[in-house]
Amino acid sequence: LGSDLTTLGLNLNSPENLYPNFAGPWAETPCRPQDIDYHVPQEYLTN
Amino acid sequence: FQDPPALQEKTEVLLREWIQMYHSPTAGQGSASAFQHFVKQMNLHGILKTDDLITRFFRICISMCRDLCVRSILEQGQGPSPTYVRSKCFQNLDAFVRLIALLVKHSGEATNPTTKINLLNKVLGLVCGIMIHDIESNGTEFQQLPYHRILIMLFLELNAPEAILESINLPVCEVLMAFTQTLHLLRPSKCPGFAYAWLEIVSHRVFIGRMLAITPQQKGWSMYSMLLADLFKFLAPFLRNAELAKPLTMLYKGTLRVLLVLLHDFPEFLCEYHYGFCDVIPPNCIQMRNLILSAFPRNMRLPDPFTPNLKVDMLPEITVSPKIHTSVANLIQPPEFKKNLDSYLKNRTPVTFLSDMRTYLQQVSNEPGMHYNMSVMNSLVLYVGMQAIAQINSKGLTPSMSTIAHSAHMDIFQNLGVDLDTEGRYLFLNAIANQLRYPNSHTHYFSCTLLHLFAEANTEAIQEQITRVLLERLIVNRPHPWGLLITFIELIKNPSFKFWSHEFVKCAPEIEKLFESVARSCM
Amino acid sequence: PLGPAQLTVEHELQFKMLQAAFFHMPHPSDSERLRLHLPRQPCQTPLYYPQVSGLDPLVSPPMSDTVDFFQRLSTETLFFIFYYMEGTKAQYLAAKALKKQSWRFHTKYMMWFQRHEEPKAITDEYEQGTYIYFDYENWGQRKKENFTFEYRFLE
Repeated sequence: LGSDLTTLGLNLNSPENLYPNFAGPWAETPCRPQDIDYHVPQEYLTN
Repeated sequence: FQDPPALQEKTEVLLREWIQMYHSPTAGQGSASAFQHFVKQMNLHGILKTDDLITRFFRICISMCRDLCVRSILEQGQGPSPTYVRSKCFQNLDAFVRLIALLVKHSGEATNPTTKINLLNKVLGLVCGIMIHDIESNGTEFQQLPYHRILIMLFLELNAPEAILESINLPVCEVLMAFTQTLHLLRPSKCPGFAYAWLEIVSHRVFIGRMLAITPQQKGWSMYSMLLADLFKFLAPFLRNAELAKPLTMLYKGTLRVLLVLLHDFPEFLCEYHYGFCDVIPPNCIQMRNLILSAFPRNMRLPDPFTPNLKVDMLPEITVSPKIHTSVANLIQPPEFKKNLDSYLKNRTPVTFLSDMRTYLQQVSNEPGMHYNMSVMNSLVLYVGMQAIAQINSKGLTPSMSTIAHSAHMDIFQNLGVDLDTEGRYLFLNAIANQLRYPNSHTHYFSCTLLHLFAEANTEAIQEQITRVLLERLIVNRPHPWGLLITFIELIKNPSFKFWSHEFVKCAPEIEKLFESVARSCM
Repeated sequence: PLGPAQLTVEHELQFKMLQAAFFHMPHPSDSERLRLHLPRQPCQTPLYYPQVSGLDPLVSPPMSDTVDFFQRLSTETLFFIFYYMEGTKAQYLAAKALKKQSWRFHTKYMMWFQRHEEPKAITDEYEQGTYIYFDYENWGQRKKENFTFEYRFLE
């Protein structure tokens, strides 16, 4: 009964916190590095 | 709204101008130089002259952005990809949000946060008002995207780890409070059409990070718990009925994901607010409740509940009472009930208290399954239990099968066990089972209480129901709370309960098989 | 024993609104800054493309958000990530990896430079020498003779 919560796309064995890469309640997979906004030095914003 | 003549046109011109400035290469870092020019424009047009004008300006801007976005979405029907439509909408929405953030950051004196927070609250209030009006007038045609984008991007703007935010004394907690209040006003039961976007915002990694990790002294925890409770309250009536339609399954699944992140990253938060959550989660929503009850502090090592001869009463943690952020005593209503309860606990009077209890617990509703006030039941059980523990401790003892018996507290529990009908007893036993969590004084006391009720029960029906309540929590997928496991294992292992001699253990072959498989795994 | 609970008219209405919203669910990109070059539309790549074995093609390989992982990427890939995924953690990690390969970012030219030989003159303000730089407009590495690398512009 209920569902297998390990199939919801979250790495429950991760030694790191999950929330920094959490892609949202509807996402099947966590964020990739290119999905996460990051405050890089202003000089890096070349576009 | 009786806007002054031409304000609509003027605002439109200004907004267009700002969006252009925002996107121009000369906008400067964080659009600082564009903002400097634009503020002059605003002054020129007298927008900043009065509070009222600022309000009207923002209201018109929000409505324009919303109209523009909804029109693009509706046009999308014919062709361009959702990505294209989104990026087009976001070009305008993000520019507008940047303007709001800059005005908030730079309004009033740099060192005085009041003006800034007032402006933020004003804008958030306008977003709420316009959205709710939008929902009322458009019903199922409502589009959440513009509001979702404005709220989340404004939050990200105002929570950027920029030194300027710290230095201009924009207190993070006030910003969190403003957003919490807004999200509470837009909670799913008020704006169901916004529920998915709402949960997306509430579970956003930056939002969770601010609320639960970064803000000092856990000042965000109670706010976050209120928002979670809002979600549970919306889901509750639907979750009461096992058949979930797809839209609800999606929301439920999303909720489980968020709870899993909280269980993994912030177990202490779930531990400390579990009571409030269990109060609004329907009793039949077992796995989700188990998830919350399974949380335990990260610095705690839980002994394997299946260890043979585990001496639970030797664990040091069982003398420590768990942190709870609900004042249970206040939840016992009406006040007269509480008064009588306290006097009965103190000196067993009024003698009619035990027989009166049931009337206080029942609520006027002849709907099946709604005859009792679950919240009062929960608060009664935990309050009596906490009083019992305090009394036992005051005698220099700790809760055990012998120290919990023969007390006014146990009289109350035994009376509830005998006097209530099946529905009432189910809620009563659930209230106890909700305290079977990680090793602490509540878990230990209520574990002993449940086993004591089983041993002292004068009818097999009570024993069967105790077993059912435990079993239904065990046969769902993981996780299972530690206290639940050790209680059940004790029940089936300890010969003094003669568990296997009861008829209900053999009432059906699959039940018998189930018990044997559970027994095998722990004996 | 509680049995199902009756849904009120209000609940029915709530459900109807929720159901309508279900047909235009939020997209993860709704809560993230606009991506100029690579919008968040991971496209299904055909299964015969090289995949990290055993992993779902949409999931990035394990530990891929660490500097070590980025350090194993080619220099071209790092430049690609740096210029096409700006403002993201990937850009940040690419910059870190490039620095570990002795690349330095020159803010005035907004380019990455790497020493090609020991500089002829080194003072505490600048170095003079021959450098490799990455020209992101022509997308290639170039050599620059007698270049003065001013620390003032060293990010």
